[in-house]
Amino acid sequence: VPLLSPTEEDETLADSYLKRFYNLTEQVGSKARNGLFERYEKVSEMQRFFRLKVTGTLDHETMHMMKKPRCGVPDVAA
Amino acid sequence: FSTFQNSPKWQTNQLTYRIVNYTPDMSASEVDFSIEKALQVWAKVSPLTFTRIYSGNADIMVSFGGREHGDFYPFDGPDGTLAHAFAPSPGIGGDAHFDEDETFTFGSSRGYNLFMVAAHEFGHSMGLSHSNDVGALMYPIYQGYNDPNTYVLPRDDVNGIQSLYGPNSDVNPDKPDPKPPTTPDACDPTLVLDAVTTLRGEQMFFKDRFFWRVNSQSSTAQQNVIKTYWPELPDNVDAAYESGENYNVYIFKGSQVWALSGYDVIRGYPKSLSSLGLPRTVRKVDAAFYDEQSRKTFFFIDENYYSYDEARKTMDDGFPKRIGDGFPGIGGKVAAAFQNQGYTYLFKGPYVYEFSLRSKRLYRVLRNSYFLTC
Repeated sequence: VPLLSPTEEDETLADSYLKRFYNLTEQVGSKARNGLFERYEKVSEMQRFFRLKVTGTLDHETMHMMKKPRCGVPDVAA
Repeated sequence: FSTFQNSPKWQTNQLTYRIVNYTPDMSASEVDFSIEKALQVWAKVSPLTFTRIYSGNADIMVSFGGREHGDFYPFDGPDGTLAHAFAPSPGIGGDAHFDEDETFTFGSSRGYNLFMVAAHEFGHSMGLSHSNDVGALMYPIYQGYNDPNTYVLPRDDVNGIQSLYGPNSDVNPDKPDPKPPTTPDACDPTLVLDAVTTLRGEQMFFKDRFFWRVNSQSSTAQQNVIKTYWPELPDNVDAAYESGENYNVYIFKGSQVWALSGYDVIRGYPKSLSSLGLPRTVRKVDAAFYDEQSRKTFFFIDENYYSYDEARKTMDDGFPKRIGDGFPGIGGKVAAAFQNQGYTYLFKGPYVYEFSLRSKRLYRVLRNSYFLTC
């Protein structure tokens, strides 16, 4: 089946989700590349927690999980 | 289970709570009842007690608020985040906040059941963090409605709260509480499945209140709670199959059958088994599968099976037959069945029998782990 890239809306939702629940930090300018790596790591961390296939990317299953109603407490201990 | 960093916990077992305000979604008495029952979930299995106060500062302050509500952790409007709570500490510690933009409910109707949301949040109030056990109350995703009067805290959560506070020493040994439910493990060699079906290219394996999804692109079986996908479906289903005629999935429990179109239950269901043409004496279907070649569905009931013509929507004449007559080498009852890549798989106990319907030959005896990779 064709693999669909995440939409801009998905990317925004994912960043908001990862900041809220996985301590993703805002990185801009020369640090932006580190930011991409950090997001890969945070997505992987989330996928491990929910026992999804660990891809580090915003695949269908990961986005589906991010859209489910949930508790607002982060999954990683603050 | 997991606890917060440094495992904060209350230094006393006698805690107080106060309901600061109410949601307009429910009556005040329904909110009171839901909150009290949610706290009792934890009190039943620990030495903790909860006393309600009506003014001043309580250890656990319960409130409803929307968006920015005074704690620098704003809510996000409808859906998404439903509530949050703070780990034990003085001041805001232990407090539970519910997003007023949600629709909270007392029963099982559409919306979020306040009892279930509150019971989860109070786990945080006691010092538990999120669990990655999909069956645990402390799993971060909303898991649907449970009856507050019969809800039994899962084993993972019992282990969590007792790791902080110990067990409840007041439990009457003559009237022990119901055994905490555990989450089935795909790797358990003794696992006996309830039902198996395909759903639009995926395979679904049902057990208790859970099901595993397996698709060809994923190497792992993803475990889910049935009610998070289909709130109307019962737990502990008996049988399931996907019709090759209309691609609906039919789920059986007792004398009823539900029809699913993707993730929606089709209006008008559940129906009785007799609506399929099964005799009224049939009280339960053990297993079912659709045969692509003959376009028939086979229903396994005790030691017999029936053939159902999907195109004509009638039972075939000459049935029931003994399972061993149609499936030589397979005796007794079948627990679950489905077809994959032209083979028929019949599940009995922890074993799977790979069978060819054309040659009527049994090819292999496998373990559940053949499909539920773990």
